Amino acid sequence: MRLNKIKLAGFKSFVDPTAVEFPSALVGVAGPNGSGKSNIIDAVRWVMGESSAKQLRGGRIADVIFNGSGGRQPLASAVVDMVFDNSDGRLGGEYAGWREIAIRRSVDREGVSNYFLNGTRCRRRDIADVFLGTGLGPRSYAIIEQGTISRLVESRPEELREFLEEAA
Amino acid sequence: MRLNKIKLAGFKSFVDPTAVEFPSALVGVAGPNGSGKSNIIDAVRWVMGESSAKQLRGGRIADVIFNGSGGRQPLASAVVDMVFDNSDGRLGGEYAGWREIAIRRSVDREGVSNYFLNGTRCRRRDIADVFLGTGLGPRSYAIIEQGTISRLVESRPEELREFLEEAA
Amino acid sequence: TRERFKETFERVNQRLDELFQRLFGGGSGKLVLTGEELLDAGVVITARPPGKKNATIQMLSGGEKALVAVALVFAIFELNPAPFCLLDEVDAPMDDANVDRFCDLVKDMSANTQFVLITHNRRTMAVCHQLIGVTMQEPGVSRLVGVDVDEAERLAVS
Amino acid sequence: TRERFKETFERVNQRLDELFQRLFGGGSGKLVLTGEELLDAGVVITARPPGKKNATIQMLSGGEKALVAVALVFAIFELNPAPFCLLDEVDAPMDDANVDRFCDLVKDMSANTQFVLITHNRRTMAVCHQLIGVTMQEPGVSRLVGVDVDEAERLAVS
Ligand SMILES: Nc1ncnc2c1ncn2[C@@H]1O[C@H](COP(=O)(O)OP(=O)(O)OP(=O)(O)O)[C@@H](O)[C@H]1O
Ligand SMILES: Nc1ncnc2c1ncn2[C@@H]1O[C@H](COP(=O)(O)OP(=O)(O)OP(=O)(O)O)[C@@H](O)[C@H]1O
Ligand SMILES: [Mg+2]
Ligand SMILES: [Mg+2]
Repeated sequence: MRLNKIKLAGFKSFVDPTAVEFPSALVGVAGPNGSGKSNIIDAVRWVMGESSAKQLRGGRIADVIFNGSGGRQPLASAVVDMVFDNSDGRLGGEYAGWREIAIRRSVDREGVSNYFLNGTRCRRRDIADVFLGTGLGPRSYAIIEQGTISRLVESRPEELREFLEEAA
Repeated sequence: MRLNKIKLAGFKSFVDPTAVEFPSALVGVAGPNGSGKSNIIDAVRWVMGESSAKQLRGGRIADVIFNGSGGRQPLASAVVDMVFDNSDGRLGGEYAGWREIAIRRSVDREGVSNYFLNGTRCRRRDIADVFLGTGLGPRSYAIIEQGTISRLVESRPEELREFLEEAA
Repeated sequence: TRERFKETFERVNQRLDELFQRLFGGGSGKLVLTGEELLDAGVVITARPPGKKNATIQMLSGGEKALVAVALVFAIFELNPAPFCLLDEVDAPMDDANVDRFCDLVKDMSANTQFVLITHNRRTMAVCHQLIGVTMQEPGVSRLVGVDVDEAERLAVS
Repeated sequence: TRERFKETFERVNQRLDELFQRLFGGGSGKLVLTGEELLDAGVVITARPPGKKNATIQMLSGGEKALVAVALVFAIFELNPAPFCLLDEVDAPMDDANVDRFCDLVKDMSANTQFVLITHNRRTMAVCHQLIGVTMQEPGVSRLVGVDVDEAERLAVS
């Protein structure tokens, strides 16, 4: 299972529809401060079901929608698609047969989210089920946010234990 | 008032007596990870009276004493001297007349600290008095520890208020 | 679940030590249980950088902590390898020698796992197969540009 | 003390905005009181990087937050200028363009205040009048070496 691309439209500073392709196993992302690099990671965690605004550096869940800039008006909604190549059948359960898996999430200004799985509307739970057993998810240890790498080893003994249990 | 030099002996990784001179107004400190750069900043805060082991990245106050390494035995005590050029009389109170001010702190394995001002034993309070009104001190906003620069702006509104009041 | 935890603990511990030695070029890193009772004991990490005595995590430097954390994440990761791994400027506190060791490790692991590395460090950019540039030529609006390492470095300057 | 706080608040606020514009190359940064009552209201920071809308500190990027924090520290600093300022790797999250603006500012301020900057960044090393190298040639034992910028960069690699 490989991550093929992420498409963002109206998500944070990605006001225009933008496709981020990941053509190989080792992809670097570079650019000036404040240009939108960490917003891409927020988009991945958001489309996988992240529900806390604070974890997405916002105050309300609708803060992920493009808020306007010097020359652009705020938008009314945000959409992110994430497309996987599942030709190895790694994604389990009823989806193992799908060669490609696309998950989509959209949100409007009232904070109402809709989830889609290969084009069909579904619930948030269904997205979580897709990733069950793969170690992936909105708070997966496979996603290290900026400035948090050392926090892991500084956590209290019972937190470190929980972390290990989650991975078992 | 200018900081002339800091002398460390047995303080953390500075097992051999080491004098760090600050000959100009803009001095850089560079070196590999774990080589002892941040330990110099800890030495400055410690000699100015820092009393919390946790703030010095230790468990007990005696953890600032050289603990041994692959080839060296642990030491029994640690001493740090800090020497200022006070020819502008900036350091206030009874010390304004002194051209040079040297503060010293030593500690033994029982955690007993001794403070000295220009060679004469004094109390911790006396050291604090020397810096009164200069903005300096073990937790001064003029000393930014590694990894804490962003914590300042992320603090709660009442904390930010206290920070301003301290500076007033 | 006691058996399961014990097995996880031991496997991660072994892998942690191997990755620690690789990232630090020696020494050792270990997980230690804080209590007798397997089912509710806490877990702490002890680290011994090469040539130094055993230290608690607190006493380590900024760069050393980042390396230990990477070793732990990758040790857990290998137990249950997620298909991709996103790292946001984890190389920021590292000096060049440690960045090189980190990049070597990531290069090896990218045989089984897909990595996306956000970085300002030229050395890390250089080991990536592809580089994605993110800019805000129009203020407040993020856009992608294709870049090579030299351009990416210039991009970070613009 | 109400008068005193008000005066401090206003002076820091003005200086914060000037330093913000200098570090970001435009935009504006401001302190805002969270309540009516001067004596117990909290204080928050709002920031507007050039070309962007007003943002809360939370929404800023890692590098942007570090710049705002430097502007605030220096604004407070100038109110009650301590004789020296020690900064431990505050430039780590900054890209090269922001490091250059930060260094320019520090160079100017070093006319009145002594700065000691711990850094891994070659650009920051280059503006320092003197460089102190710290090594552990003997493992676990810190020692100083005199270095120039090229040597310091190599030192960080050793
Ligand atoms: N809802 C939104 N609408 C418009 N812009 C937004 C929104 N949310 C965040 N932003 C902008 O995104 C920027 C932050 O982007 P991000 O954190 O991805 O930067 P970065 O490239 O990671 O930078 P750094 O190198 O400093 O970490 C902020 O300046 C903020 O103004
Ligand atoms: N009491 C002690 N005795 C001996 N060594 C100590 C003592 N306390 C700390 N150390 C050592 O000092 C080292 C940390 O040094 P320091 O934090 O100054 O590194 P640094 O140069 O700032 O590195 P970085 O660039 O990663 O921030 C640790 O590796 C630790 O082993
Ligand atoms: Mg970022
Ligand atoms: Mg350090």
